[in-house]
Amino acid sequence: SATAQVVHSAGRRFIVSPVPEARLKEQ
Amino acid sequence: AEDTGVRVELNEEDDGKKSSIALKLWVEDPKKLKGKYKDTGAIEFTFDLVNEVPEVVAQEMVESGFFLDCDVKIVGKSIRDRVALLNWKRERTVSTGN
Repeated sequence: SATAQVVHSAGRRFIVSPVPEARLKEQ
Repeated sequence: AEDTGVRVELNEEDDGKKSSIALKLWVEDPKKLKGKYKDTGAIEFTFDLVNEVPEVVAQEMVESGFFLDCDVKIVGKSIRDRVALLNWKRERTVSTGN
């Protein structure tokens, strides 16, 4: 599954990954 | 915690010692957001429990294009709630002597 990185100008790194289907169905 | 439609979970095991912890945030219910949400998936990031403020991280997510400005409060609150729960669990662990 593909992931992508976004680095904010403040230096924080955000990594974007798919949401697992099981987690969406929790609660 | 209030259901904000934005879910924040730990993205690593909490050893109770590290000040910086990996979190994962995703939108469970886009209808609870004010702005139009572009489904980007889950956002993984690290958060410093001692030195960082949830609302600042939320603002960085807005500036990075994940959310619109009108949703910065709801994203910040979601992170704040998770951080508060994490801190509460840590305090409870310390007070019970584990």
